[in-house]
Amino acid sequence: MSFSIAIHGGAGTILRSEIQPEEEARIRAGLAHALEQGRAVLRAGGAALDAVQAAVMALEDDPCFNAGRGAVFNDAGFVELEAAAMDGATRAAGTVTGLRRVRNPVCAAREVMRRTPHVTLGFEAAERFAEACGLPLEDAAYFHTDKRWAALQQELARIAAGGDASQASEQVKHG
Amino acid sequence: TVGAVARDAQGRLAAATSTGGRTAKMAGRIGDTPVIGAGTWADETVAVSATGHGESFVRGALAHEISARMRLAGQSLADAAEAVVMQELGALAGTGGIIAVDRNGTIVTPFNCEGMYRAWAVDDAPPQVAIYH
Repeated sequence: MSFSIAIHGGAGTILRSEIQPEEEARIRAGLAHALEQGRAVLRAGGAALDAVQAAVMALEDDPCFNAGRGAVFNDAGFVELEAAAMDGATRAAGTVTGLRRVRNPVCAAREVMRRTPHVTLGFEAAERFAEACGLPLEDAAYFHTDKRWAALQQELARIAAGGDASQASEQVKHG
Repeated sequence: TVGAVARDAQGRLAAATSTGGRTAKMAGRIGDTPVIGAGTWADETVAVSATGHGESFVRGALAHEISARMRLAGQSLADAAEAVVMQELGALAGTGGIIAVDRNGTIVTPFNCEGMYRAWAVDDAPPQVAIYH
């Protein structure tokens, strides 16, 4: 029986005029790499759940994308990461929100599914749970990218000047 | 936001999504990604991962909506995903897109904005990588 996999790295106003050729090449390479991480699991007969986790981990590690290492900043100037995983065969699901130090939030979501009777854990308790599961934690500098920090400053200035927070440009909102 | 959906050789489906959310979001804001049925969903029929204006995906329970249309209205994945992204998401004043795979291994990646970073592959066929329509 055959296998299929798809990934995304975000959607929004991605103006051709705004993306430099070398940046687009990095993004395409990052997508291709992440896809292959998941496809390798499927090719080896692995489970769909393991395949999607492997692909998302690769995207979280890539600063090109708004997750994990390349995450955008909230209005207080720090990252708050969230992730989810769901197994269609059993409808088991695990999700996390409000994480600030977990390197791969999708792994924390998987541990919630695997080790707790709950679906969602959030904020400090979720961070302590992830640490207790032995998942790698990083300090704030790991998640800092100049591009996202500049986007935050731009957005905060726009809001301070009376702009409507819900009307930010897609590119600024979603990185 | 990033995500993945897959159907394995045993026909099982799964979805995963991860995000930093939105630039300058209020501290404590929870988006659609960790809300099962909104930004992430998988059952025996379809696996879905969403990206875009999270509040719209939450208010519309849009990832689950695709499954509901397929199971209850007998729609194909392509028709259900198209209706949810091109009609329901817009009706909620939202922008964004989804990736989804059904039990037959069919993949769709509709989005109602300028572009969506995406890639897909079936078996060992050459992978597809795309950004724009």
